[in-house]
Amino acid sequence: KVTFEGHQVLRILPKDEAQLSLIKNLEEMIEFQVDIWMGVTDVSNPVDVRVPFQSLQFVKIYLEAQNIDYTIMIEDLQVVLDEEQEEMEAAAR
Amino acid sequence: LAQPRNTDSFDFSRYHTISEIYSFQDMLVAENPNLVSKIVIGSSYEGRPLNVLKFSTGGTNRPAIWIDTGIHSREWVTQASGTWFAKKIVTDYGRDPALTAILNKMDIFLEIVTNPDGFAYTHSSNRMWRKTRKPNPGSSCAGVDPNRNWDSGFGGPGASSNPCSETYRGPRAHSESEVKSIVDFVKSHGNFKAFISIHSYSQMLLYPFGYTKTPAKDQAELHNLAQRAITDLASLYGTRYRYGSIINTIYQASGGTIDWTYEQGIKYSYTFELRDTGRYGFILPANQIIPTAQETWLALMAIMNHTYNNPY
Repeated sequence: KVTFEGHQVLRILPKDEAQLSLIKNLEEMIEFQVDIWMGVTDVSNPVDVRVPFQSLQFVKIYLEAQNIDYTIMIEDLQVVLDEEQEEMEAAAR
Repeated sequence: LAQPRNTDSFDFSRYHTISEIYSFQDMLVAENPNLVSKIVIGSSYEGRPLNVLKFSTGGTNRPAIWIDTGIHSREWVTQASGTWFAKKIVTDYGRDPALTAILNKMDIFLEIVTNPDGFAYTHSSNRMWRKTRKPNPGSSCAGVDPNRNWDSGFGGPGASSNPCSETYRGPRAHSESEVKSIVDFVKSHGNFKAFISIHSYSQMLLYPFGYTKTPAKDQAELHNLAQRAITDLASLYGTRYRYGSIINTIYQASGGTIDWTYEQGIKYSYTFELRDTGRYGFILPANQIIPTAQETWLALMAIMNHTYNNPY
């Protein structure tokens, strides 16, 4: 089973078109294996990206260097998934 | 584990496995033989049945409405909402005048687990899986994005040719049996008047096109109906939706489901992106399943009512 310890979901808040294309570039950097949860649309809408633990530092440096605002929507994805699984099993019982 | 003995004791407020949903479907059919039947329109790559529930009060090849959920397997709130919709239809028929009128003249087809291999995989191996599960020759990455595999702008910008991408379009249009089965069914039926494909998340109601900026010829009507539908949706819990054509509201996406259905002449073609309400994304807590399904139902009823009142 694939697990997601340390994966974070970042909610990125693009300020302008230039930042939108920088975020698009991030999507294309497949070596960092970012998983687009909610893709780039327009400036007023957030972009949600799941970032594997091993890419987190780079991605955050990339965003901060470009002065792109973001918040951490999910601190540790595996924790949330474990809760979801436990809830399913408890409810089934 | 305790299995519900009937659909009244089925727990709609939690997420279920594929076998639990399939047995729910069989129970619903058994409990409502004069209203619900199950049609298997094909099978997935791994051989799972593609079950479609047909809600019909008679007639032959009546004008019909299609609703599907779960084409992207990780969007669990959609399969859960589809299960709730199925029960809602049998509960409200004969009670709700609007739904009763619709079902006295039209059929409703509901495919709850539209990507069963992917859905089973999210339970067994990878909760984040979105695509189908067919291996891609020459690549270590499996799966095709079933919402990029339709023969509508297929292969254009807005889909990837890389099998490892989440938006991989597949080797050719309709290469995925999960897609081809719907294509064949819709074509053989030939009398669908509305087609609604349900995704999550980002709270949007979208209509064609995604692959081209050319407006749909019915754009004005589709836009107005979308506005009414999201207003009805918001009336319950205040969930705010955006609406518009796919390409103008989110991004360019080629090979999409409702672009194909619209080009088949099914005017009322819509895609929903259900809630997140702020911070859960695809891991929407189970306690939001029923509120999500309830609010979405109001929008679905707006679209189904309009379809019923505007035959074409």
